[in-house]
Amino acid sequence: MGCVPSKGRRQCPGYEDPVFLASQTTFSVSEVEALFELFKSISSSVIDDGLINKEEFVLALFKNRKKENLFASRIFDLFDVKHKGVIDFGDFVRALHIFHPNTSLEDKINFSFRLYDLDNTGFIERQEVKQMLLALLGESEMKLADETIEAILDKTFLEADTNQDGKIDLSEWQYFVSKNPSLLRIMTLPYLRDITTAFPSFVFYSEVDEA
Amino acid sequence: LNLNAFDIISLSSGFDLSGLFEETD
Repeated sequence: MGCVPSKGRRQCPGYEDPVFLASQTTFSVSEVEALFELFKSISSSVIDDGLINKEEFVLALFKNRKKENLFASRIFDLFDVKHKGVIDFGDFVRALHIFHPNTSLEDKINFSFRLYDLDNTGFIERQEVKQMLLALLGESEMKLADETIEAILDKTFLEADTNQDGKIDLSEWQYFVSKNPSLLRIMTLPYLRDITTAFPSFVFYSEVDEA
Repeated sequence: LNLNAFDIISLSSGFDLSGLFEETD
């Protein structure tokens, strides 16, 4: 099973033509092919079926398959656009494209909004932000009094929720992020700029003459 | 504490995808 080269073509569930994926994303054809090497490695780490399940995703992130993590789980769910419980190669490339240094700020802002909108209502609500703060505190074993957490939430929603309706909509988020650009730091992965250097073996399997 | 909640949340290791690119060879 898994992803195997066959007559120069790769047999893999959800595999898409690198030329097509490059046309839809910031990546060059060579970069898409290099990402396939990364994808193969992650998707075969637990079950060699050519798809990344949540356990494999967490294992790749933390090198620890048992770790439960709200944030990693949320990222996985956004990568899994077809809601199949697995990430195929096309999902993987299109999602990572958002994290490319050259991808537009607008795309990054929109993705980050969805990241924090845990229940997909189209709004970032106070209880969602509190849930994430508590998860982070649990992850780091850091302790903060509930009054401190509420004070942080008050301050945040005072700044971000400009119409003061208790929730942050996309336009409020866009404005808030423009005043706090450091919030987008997590949306850019410098590794993606050098992906062909990091995974040079793609050259041996390349299906195109030029990239 | 001068940080907003999102500054704090973005420190989570789960939002840092760098791990995907490490130790994969």
